[in-house]
Amino acid sequence: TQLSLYTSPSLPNITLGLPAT
Amino acid sequence: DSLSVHQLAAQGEIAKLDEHICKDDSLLSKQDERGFTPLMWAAAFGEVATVTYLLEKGADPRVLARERESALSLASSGGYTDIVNTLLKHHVEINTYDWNGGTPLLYAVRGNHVKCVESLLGRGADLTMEADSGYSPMDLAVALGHKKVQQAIETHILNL
Repeated sequence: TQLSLYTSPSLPNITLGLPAT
Repeated sequence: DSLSVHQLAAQGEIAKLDEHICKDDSLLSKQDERGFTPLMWAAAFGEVATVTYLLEKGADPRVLARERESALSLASSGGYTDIVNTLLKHHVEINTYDWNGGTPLLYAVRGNHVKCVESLLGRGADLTMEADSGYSPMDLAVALGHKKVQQAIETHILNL
């Protein structure tokens, strides 16, 4: 049986593709 | 048996994790190639019981990974309020910032995790710290249309 492996933890970018306010 | 302690932590396999750690307690603080500890993996995947187990075994919740990610920022990003509260009880630094300028509060806001936001604010998270993109927690809540988060921040400010 194949082991299910979790992918490495990650944090999202805090951008919206918009200029910062 | 071939799973790393990091994978076991992510999967909440406490019994297997305990076997490994009892044989070699240095595994408790082992960092993977990105600097993540078993505690960070458990926090990132919402494994509350595993987080509690690792802390009881003496895992250090204040360790930062290579890009300054913390167990608290990972739990906040995932919206795991129980883990956030457990880590805060262990006196972790609440306002760590990382490669992204991200703080636990900013990640909780981004993910629309109202209860996490309330916990972090209740414990004194800094509302003025901005991400590298220039967004404060309030800016971000408004920009993303997360109205309940916005309301939680406003209520907190009014109560100050």
